[in-house]
Amino acid sequence: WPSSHSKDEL
Amino acid sequence: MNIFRLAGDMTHLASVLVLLLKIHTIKSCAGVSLKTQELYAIVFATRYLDIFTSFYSIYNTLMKLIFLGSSFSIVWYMRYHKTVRRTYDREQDTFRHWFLVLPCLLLALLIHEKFTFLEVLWTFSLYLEAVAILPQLVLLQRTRNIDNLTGQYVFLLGGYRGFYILNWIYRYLTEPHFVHWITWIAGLVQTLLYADFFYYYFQSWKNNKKLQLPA
Repeated sequence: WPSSHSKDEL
Repeated sequence: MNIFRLAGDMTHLASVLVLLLKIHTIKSCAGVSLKTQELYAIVFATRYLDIFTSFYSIYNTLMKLIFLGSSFSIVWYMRYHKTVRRTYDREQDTFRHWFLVLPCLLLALLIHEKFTFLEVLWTFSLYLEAVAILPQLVLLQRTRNIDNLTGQYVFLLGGYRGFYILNWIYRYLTEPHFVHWITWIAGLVQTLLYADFFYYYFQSWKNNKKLQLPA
């Protein structure tokens, strides 16, 4: 999954 | 994605499914706090506002829809379903959960990563999720008989954030610049709130006796 900021988490 | 985060998401999904199973099959929400369910609905509504603006993966969007759908349908069941609503012990579930919402909102307005509408609400959802379980834990201490499904629900709900903490450690070690103190501290507080529940849950599981929290 891309993007290091944590918005890619649930 | 790493195994810790996947385990966390699956544990979280399992907790929601256990609760939906209980409510949908035995048409009972005895021992379940509506206040906690309402707080969780607010958590997901404010956390997933970006569902239409940013796309990460099918998995991410699908899980967001599942969590949104399940949390709001649980609140609907407990408020409006003719059979289920009768099993809700209103007198015991008296935690003033709005006293949790306001401080979290104020804290999000003070401490956040960026001062934008989405970011402040996202931060608010993190703080609110950390304390959302409190009405449920208070209710469990009041209702002596904790049935298995409710106990499993709380156990899984507490476990998922524990996996997320492992995920954050893993991502901190493997991804440069992955530092999110707000998320980490909120997640740690959330998991610590379950500490005594976990202790009594394991005790009851080890001695194979009914789960009872001290009053």
